[in-house]
Amino acid sequence: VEPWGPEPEPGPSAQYDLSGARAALLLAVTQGRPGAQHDVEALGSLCQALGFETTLRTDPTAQAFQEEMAQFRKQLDAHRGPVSCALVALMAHGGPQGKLLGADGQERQLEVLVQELSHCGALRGCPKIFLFQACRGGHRDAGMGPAALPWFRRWLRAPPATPSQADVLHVCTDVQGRSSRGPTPGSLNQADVLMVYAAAEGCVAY
Amino acid sequence: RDEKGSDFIQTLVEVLRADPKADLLELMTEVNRQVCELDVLGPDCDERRKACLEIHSSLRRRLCLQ
Repeated sequence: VEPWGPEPEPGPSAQYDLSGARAALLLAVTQGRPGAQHDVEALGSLCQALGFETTLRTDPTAQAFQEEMAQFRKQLDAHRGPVSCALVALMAHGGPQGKLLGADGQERQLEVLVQELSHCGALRGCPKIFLFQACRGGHRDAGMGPAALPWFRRWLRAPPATPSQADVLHVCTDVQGRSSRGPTPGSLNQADVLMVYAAAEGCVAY
Repeated sequence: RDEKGSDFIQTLVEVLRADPKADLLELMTEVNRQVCELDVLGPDCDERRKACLEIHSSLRRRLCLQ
């Protein structure tokens, strides 16, 4: 019995098979975010170079964030051939506890947007990459400077300041904020996801 | 961001373009290293500040985009 679906190939070199189609969705609020167009252009160009079929929508409202994600999921599920990877970049103003602001100033929860792809049948077992370029609060990290080091290390060499949240490995055995009942047998909704935030929780993204 | 885009996205694009065959999780660690080295001056802020990425992964295999 394999309640979690097929096991990955054994061995440290096991890789995801990316021979199928790749799709990217870039949602960017540029209004009130000077210079955001540079990110849109750079990321769009990279996605195309890496073989992603790329959909770009600028200045989505909060509602449109959700609709675009739903549309993206439908397109993937309706894709004729196999899909092997999806990348979603959400770029906007944001706030603590996963808040993302649409061009209309209304909020959406990041988790709700992410879950849209967790239920995408075409992406089952495939890597799903999420990039979040948004503030996660108003804290500005001054970093931990040489003063935090023992005197002899300061005397030997004064290293540059390090972000106070750096160098932390946090391993969870369950998915945070989700039901502890676990995924439905035969699927693994929370697996195969890579989420990268531009800032730590509560902090400003520069 | 005003002049050349955000530190995160611009560094990510640079790192992935430089080595697209590498494991994406390792590349993100490198992106974080570079972002952490930057000193930034945010809006309404005269003092230098630091930023740090947060990476959540439930990947089960290596992910190499090329």
